[in-house]
Order: sequence, then C-alpha cells, then structure tokens
Amino acid sequence: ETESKVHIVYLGEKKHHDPEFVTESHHQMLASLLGSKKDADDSMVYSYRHGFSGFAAKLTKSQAKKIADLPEVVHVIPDGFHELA
Amino acid sequence: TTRTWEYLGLSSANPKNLLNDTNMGDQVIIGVIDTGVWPESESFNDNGVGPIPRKWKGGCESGENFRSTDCNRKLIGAKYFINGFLAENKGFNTTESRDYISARDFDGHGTHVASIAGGSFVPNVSYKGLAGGTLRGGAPRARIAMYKACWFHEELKGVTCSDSDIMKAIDEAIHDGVDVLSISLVGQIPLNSETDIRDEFATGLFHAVAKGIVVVCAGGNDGPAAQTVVNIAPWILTVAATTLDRSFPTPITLGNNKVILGQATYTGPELGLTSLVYPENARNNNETFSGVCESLNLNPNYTMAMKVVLCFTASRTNAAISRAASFVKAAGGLGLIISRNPVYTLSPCNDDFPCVAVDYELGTDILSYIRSTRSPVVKIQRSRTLSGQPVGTKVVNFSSRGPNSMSPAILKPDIAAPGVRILAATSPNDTLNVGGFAMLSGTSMATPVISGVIALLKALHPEWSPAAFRSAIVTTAWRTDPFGEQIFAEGSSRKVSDPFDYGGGIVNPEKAAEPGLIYDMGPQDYILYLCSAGYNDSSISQLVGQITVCSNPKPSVLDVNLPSITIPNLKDEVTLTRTVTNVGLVDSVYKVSVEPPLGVRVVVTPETLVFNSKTISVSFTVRVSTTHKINTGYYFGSLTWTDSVHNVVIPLSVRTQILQNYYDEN
Repeated sequence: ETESKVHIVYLGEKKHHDPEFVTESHHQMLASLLGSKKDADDSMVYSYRHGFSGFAAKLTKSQAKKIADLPEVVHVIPDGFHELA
Repeated sequence: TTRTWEYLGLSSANPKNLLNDTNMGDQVIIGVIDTGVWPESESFNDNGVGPIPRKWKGGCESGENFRSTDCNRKLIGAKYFINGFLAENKGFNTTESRDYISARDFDGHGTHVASIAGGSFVPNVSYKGLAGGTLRGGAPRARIAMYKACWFHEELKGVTCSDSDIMKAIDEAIHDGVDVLSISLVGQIPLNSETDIRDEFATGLFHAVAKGIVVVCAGGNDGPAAQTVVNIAPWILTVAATTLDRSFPTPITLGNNKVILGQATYTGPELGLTSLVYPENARNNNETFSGVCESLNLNPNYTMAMKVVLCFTASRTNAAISRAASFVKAAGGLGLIISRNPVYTLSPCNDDFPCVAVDYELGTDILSYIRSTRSPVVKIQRSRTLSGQPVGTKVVNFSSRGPNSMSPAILKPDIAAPGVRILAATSPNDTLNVGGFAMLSGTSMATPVISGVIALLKALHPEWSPAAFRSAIVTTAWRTDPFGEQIFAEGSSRKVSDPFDYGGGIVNPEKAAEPGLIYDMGPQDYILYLCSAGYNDSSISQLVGQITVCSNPKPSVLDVNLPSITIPNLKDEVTLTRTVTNVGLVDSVYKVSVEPPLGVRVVVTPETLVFNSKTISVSFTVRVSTTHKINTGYYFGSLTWTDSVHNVVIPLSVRTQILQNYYDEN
C-alpha cells in the first residue's frame, strides 16, 4: 500500500493551448493531492501536454484512487509495458 | 526490402507509379516509436533529399553517443524517453547499461523498422550473398523521426517499453508534426477490459488520429490461434504479416541421388557426401537414443560425431533449432536437418553451421531413405535465393489472428504486408547484424511496410483523413497474391486465408492511390463507436474535448462506418448502414455486387449509387439474414461497388448465433 508506482493520470483533450499552462495545471493537481509543490515535483514523471492532457506520476494505490475520483480525471491506470513485435 | 517493393508493384524502375508520382514521399514525416536509430546507417543517408519540411517542429536530442548533428535531412528527429522505465526499474544502472542513454539504437529493431518505412536507396546489399538487391524503404524520400521509448534491460535479457514513456513519445510526436506514426510494439494478450480506451496506447493514439496523423500498429506475433490480434482500436491501422514471394532453397542430396530443397540461410561451404543418421535404438540394446531435436543431447556422442543428424520437432520456435545444433556440434556432428511444421522464422545457425529445415513430409522421406540402406549419406549445399513464382505467399504462422476479442464487430487485422525475413538496416550490436543489415521477421516488419505506403498515399492525398487511408488500402487490397494465386494461412493446418488472417488482404499500393470510393470516419464516427461500446458520456466528452451525450438506446456497433462488415451474433436479421464518399471522377455511377457468405442473405439498398458535383457522399443499407438453423462459425463473403473502373471491395464476415452468448465444445 505504501509503495509508490508509476500511474498514468489521463485528463482527455487539453483545455488550454499553452503547454506550459497545461503542465502547471498538472503540478497543481498533484500538489493538492500530495500536499506540497515539492512532493508533486518529486512524484511527477511526465506531463502530457501537446496532443492531449495528462501526466505520469509515482503514486501509492490510495493516492491513485483518490485522484481518480476528481471530476476532471477520465481515468487512472498503473503503468504497463509493451514489447517489440 | 530488396524484394518487398517489386513484390508490391512499387518498383523504382517504373517511371509512372505511386512512388515516382509522389517524389517518393518527400515532405511526408514518418514517426517511429521503438528502440532508437543508428544514424550512421547508409539507409539514412540524405543524398538527394530536399530541405526539411517547414512545418517540422521536432528536434534531434543529444545524449550518450548521440549528437544533435547526427541528424540530417532524412533523419530529421530523434528523441528518447526513459523516465518511466527508470521509475519502474529502480535498480537500473544507466552507466553500466549496454544500451545508449540517448536515441541511439542498441538493439537494432528500431533501425530496422525505420529503414523499412522510409530508408534511402542502398545498392548492392545482401545477407551473405542471399536476398541481394537495392535496399530501400517504402517511401525513400520521406523523413524519419525516431522516438526511443524502448530500452534493453540486461536482467530481462531483452527490450521493454513502459507505457508512460510511449505516451510521452506519442505526445511529442503530435507536437513535432509527424504525418504517419509507425508503432511495432504490442501489449499482452488476453486483452482485458482495460485495453480498449483505457489502454493508454489506444487513448493517446486517439488524439493523434484526431489530429490527422495516420497510426499504423503491429497486430502481434501470437498466431496462428484465433483472437490473438492486439492493437485493436478502430482508429488504428492494425497490420498482419505475410511471406514474400521469396525463399532460400537449400539443396539436400541423399545417397540415392534424390534432391530435397529445404529452407535455410546457410552460406557456408558445401558439405560433401557425409554420413547421415537419425538417432534411434536400431540395435535394441539398452542405450538411450532420441531423434527429437530438443533431446539430441541424450544420444551418445558416437551416434552423431562426424555425421549429419536428422531430427523431428513439434516446436514452432527457433529455440529448437539452435538447441539441436548445439547438441550436434558438441558431439562433433557436421550438420543438422530439422523436420517441423513451417514457421518461417528460420534464423541461421551460429558460425554458419549447416542446419536446414524441411517439413514433416520431406523429413519422413529422408528417414525412409536412412532406414532403407546400411550407410546413408547426404550432401548439403549452400542456400540460394529464389524470387517470384513458383514461390507462393502465405499469411505467416505467427501473425496474430482475428476476430477482435474485445469488439468482434470491428474487423482486425485491417491489412497485411510482407513481414518475413525482411532485409533492412540494423545496429552493429544486433547479433544478426551482417555489414549493418539483418533479416528479421515479425509483424514489426510488416507494419512499416504499411507506414511507407501510407506516406506515399499521404503525399498524393494530403487532405485525406486517417480513416480514408485505411479504407483506401483495405478496399483495394489483393485477396490473392499479386499474381492471382490463392493466399494460404499457416496454422495447425494450412487453410485459405480469410479476413481474420489478413483483413482486407495484401496491400496493393497502386490501387489504393485511386480507390474510387472511401468509407470515411471522423470524430463523430469514433464517438458512435465509443457510445456503442458502452463508454459513459463524461469519459467520451473528456476524450474528444466536447460535451457528448450518447443516444438512447445506444447506437449499434454494426453501424460504425468501417470498410468491412463483421456480424458476430446474427440471430435472424439485421440492417446496418454504411456511407461512401466519392474521391474519383465527380460524375460516377457505382453498382453493387455481393458475394454472400454461405447460408446468409444480403440485400443492399439502393443497388446503384450516383455521384455528381452536388452528391459527394451517399449512404446505403445492408440487410443481412441467416438461413442457418444452428450456431455456426464465421462464413465469409464480400460486398463490392464497381463503376467498371474501380472495384471497392469490403469483406463480409457473418456468424449465426441462434443461441446467443453460447459456447459449446462439440
């Protein structure tokens, strides 16, 4: 339960054209969940900000569940992997 | 690729074809998400390639052994994404890793794939004298942008790609302005409910497609069993793999002068007349013998020393061959003949040790000869290259098959292309590397063939939607090989290919350039699919960025405007709708002709479609009813619109289910 694993938080189509603004909104969302900007920065793996909105972050299960409940979140899933075909 | 484009009718020798009409795909940008690229490869030389397209916003990221100046007018972009991989593999030591912490390719797979899709001309390339010719990509003047999201992991002894890295690669590729995205990566089967829209792979790509990028993905190598195809989202082009009309016959001459042509890529010296043995307990003593390839190590050394060994295997992987060869070599043997079901992934034995594959029938012939004489002998000559007839084309054994286990009404795969023993560029680190090139097999190699063809079509029809390209290649595909011969699908027994083996068929680039009509799809069609698949309004609204309310009752998945009709559960009758858009002559008249699946009635209304300057798109209905009285398998047919110049063909696949949601074992 306490171990942090990478989760992908998907937010759908971008709501702002400015990628910087999109990334900032991701950090704010994460900071409000984790309690501080520093924690958010440590947790953030990627901000997806050009083709769509979302981010990858190191979260515990309960944190993932909590953020998934936010209205603007479409879904949260644990990171997966693919192989060469 | 020294054969692929002749086989598909895209020879550079023909001054008037899709290749030359589009300046070989110049100005089109192909993005590849894979293991990186070897920039010095001749396949990425930029001789004769014009300035970088003005719209390009990508870049060439420097990193370990990779300078930003390693890019050129051909390889115009190279980025790498490793954060997700590092976060998942905390013990990974980047300084000790053999992979390059940059866009440089360690494994070779990414270089191979990029070379197939858009590699430049490289004359006089061969694999140790085999498969010789001019190496080139499908769109030799298209530009390549590599997004490295796959990393060699020592402990895994292989490559892995984290979804979070892939998602970032997709995000950057959309930003940079690629036109085609070629992805030879596959997830796991069985698919589960998480792998449709919630599969980040498909979700991220939905946005790429919504922005006009054509996304081409591998269908997977888990065939020949049914329902093994992956990357099944309707907005993605999913590719199956066939053989080429090329093989490498290797003469085996028995002591009775019978010559058998096995398959191998053996390029060593001729093995003169040598004793031939099939290890078995001929003398009924208490010693142990085995003629099974995987158990040759059970034989006493004297059985195999200084001999060529015949063995049999039920294995469909190459592991059996390499293991058997090592046992024979360890015992001092001089060669190996493996009898097995065809799998077409024959890779050479190490150190050019003579090892040749035959099928069970020929293997049994050889065994009969061995048992018919006191001192059986054999001669093995080096392999040759045989191109064109009489070599036929097959859907290769490992190519994953439909139906689409997630949404069977969405036909997958979409299309097929050659993906067996494809010669293309690779990294020097690749164990199969010979002079910077290698022959690899997989739907990984078939996928960039389609990406290359799409790049040419994109240069010809820049305004087409991604769905239009998919429609164009499906409705014009070869259902036979390019010479009119049947295409068989390898499996536990060979059978004639059907849409679940190769979708619309083998890509036919010249026909796809002028398909006549297209079954187009836009955001509304994808929304229809998502609603029909039961996703809730809010998810769909957020995905597409606009408020969306699904109709109630929800729409039928059978009405998604795909260039195929697949009905998995027909009970008595169903009527569905399709819309076609004219992309040929403004004033055109098309008539329908139907080849109904066995025992199925198909009525199309209207039977004639008239297009003019005011009527660009026309809808028609298809009423399908069954005469079967039992639950059947799928029967296959086709629906064709023709104006006597274009044949716009879509596959029809119908399964009768009198008893719904039913499974039995009889």
